[in-house]
Amino acid sequence: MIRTANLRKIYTTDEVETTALNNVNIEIKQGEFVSIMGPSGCGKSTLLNILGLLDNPSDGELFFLDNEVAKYSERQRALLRKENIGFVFQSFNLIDELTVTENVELPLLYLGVNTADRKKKVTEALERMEIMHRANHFPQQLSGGQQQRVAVSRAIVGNPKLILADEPTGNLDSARGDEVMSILTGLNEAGTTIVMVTHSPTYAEYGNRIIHLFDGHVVTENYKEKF
Amino acid sequence: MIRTANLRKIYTTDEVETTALNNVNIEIKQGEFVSIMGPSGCGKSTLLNILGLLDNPSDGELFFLDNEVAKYSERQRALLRKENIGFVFQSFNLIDELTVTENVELPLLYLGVNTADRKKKVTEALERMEIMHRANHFPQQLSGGQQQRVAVSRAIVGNPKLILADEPTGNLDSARGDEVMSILTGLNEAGTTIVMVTHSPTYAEYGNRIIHLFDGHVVTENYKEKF
Ligand SMILES: Nc1ncnc2c1ncn2[C@@H]1O[C@H](COP(=O)(O)OP(=O)(O)OP(=O)(O)O)[C@@H](O)[C@H]1O
Ligand SMILES: Nc1ncnc2c1ncn2[C@@H]1O[C@H](COP(=O)(O)OP(=O)(O)OP(=O)(O)O)[C@@H](O)[C@H]1O
Ligand SMILES: [Mg+2]
Ligand SMILES: [Mg+2]
Repeated sequence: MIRTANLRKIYTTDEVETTALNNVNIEIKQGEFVSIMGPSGCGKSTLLNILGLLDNPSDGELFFLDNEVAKYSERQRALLRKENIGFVFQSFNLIDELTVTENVELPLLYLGVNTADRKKKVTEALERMEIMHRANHFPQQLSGGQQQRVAVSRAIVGNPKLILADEPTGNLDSARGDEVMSILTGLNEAGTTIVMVTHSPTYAEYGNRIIHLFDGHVVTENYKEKF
Repeated sequence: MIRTANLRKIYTTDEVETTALNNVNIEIKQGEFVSIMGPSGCGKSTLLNILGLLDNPSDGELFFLDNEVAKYSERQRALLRKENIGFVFQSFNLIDELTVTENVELPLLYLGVNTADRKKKVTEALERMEIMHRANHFPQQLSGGQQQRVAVSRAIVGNPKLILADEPTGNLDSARGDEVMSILTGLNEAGTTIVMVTHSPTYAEYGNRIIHLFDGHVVTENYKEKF
């Protein structure tokens, strides 16, 4: 599904150059559930943004579904992204001017799904996340945890091949957090590949493998027999 | 310090009326450290926004430092807020166009602190939160956890009488989370009153009391002998 070779990402500002990722070599196979952990600022979101084709690496190679994409343009990346990837952003990235329904519907519009099917799939996703009662609210009218559940609904509504989730339970109490994890596990058992960043050791264990990042490089990987 | 009497908050949108808080009667004494817990959407942030004079209740009374403030105007509330309260928002609310230093400096500008003292206090707060190396970055150039540490720095820089913190460790790994808690505990021991919303049972225990909310009302309060 995804493979990186000596991946590097360097951010430059007027003052300083930050190496967010340094020689990262990982492979994520179709159908895996991989967790990523590491201290604040170690490069987890940066890695997820690159794996999700939202940003280009500074150096190195990135293979996505057998294409080498490290130097793809935004247009080329957008096409691959819309057809294959669902994303839960760490800061939700909901569109304030759109209602909950319209936010969750967006991925289906890109896929050209018709109105009746869109309505059905959106309702299904909102009910699954128990946020249907807020369907006509705007993001600013929701609590932090409710916004996070809308973000997860949007990521799963198009039934993508790959879900990239950046701390999908960060704003949730443990009951809601467990619900999100059981939904992700269910999707993974049905064949969806999942890469999840988390600070929770308990939730990291849901994956069949944990990649630990530190200061921009992979320090260890823990395997369970599953793969 | 703060007392509420039959506090209610109702949000109305075109479609529906939501009672976010219903007959909340709580008192927070000077020097206490109180935690608030409850499921997603139960009214924690709404309560903190009202206690922090950022929003007016729909009904009931609110006493802040012996003033009855439920019907105060925004101007009156802003004055009391700027002089007494430090706030850590659940969604950070950092100003994107300002650097980390300028964001943290803001409360001191409102208090009329001179340039030299501002610089000294800002440096102290950033060093305490181990984020000094990002002083000239903009919020968009920081990781989620780094933004959260900036938000905590801004809340403590003016040494306010009261700190209201809405999940101050939500985006942090356990090491950084523990650091924030030890800073809050230190401030509390020096006399700062703290009200903290958290989903973490471990961190909730740092308070001398835990208020549990459910569907907009207080269901239980757990006391330790301290007060
Ligand atoms: N501006 C608003 N307009 C309408 N309803 C709102 C608004 N803000 C919050 N609500 C509703 O009020 C209720 C309480 O929200 P609040 O943000 O206080 O929850 P919370 O306990 O902080 O939850 P979380 O743990 O998810 O952050 C929720 O049901 C939410 O949908
Ligand atoms: N746009 C940017 N410009 C400059 N530096 C950046 C930018 N975005 C991130 N960084 C830096 O790159 C490093 C990695 O950031 P990243 O967001 O990937 O961390 P993270 O592991 O997700 O942390 P957290 O757990 O706090 O979310 C950080 O040191 C951060 O300051
Ligand atoms: Mg991150
Ligand atoms: Mg909240």
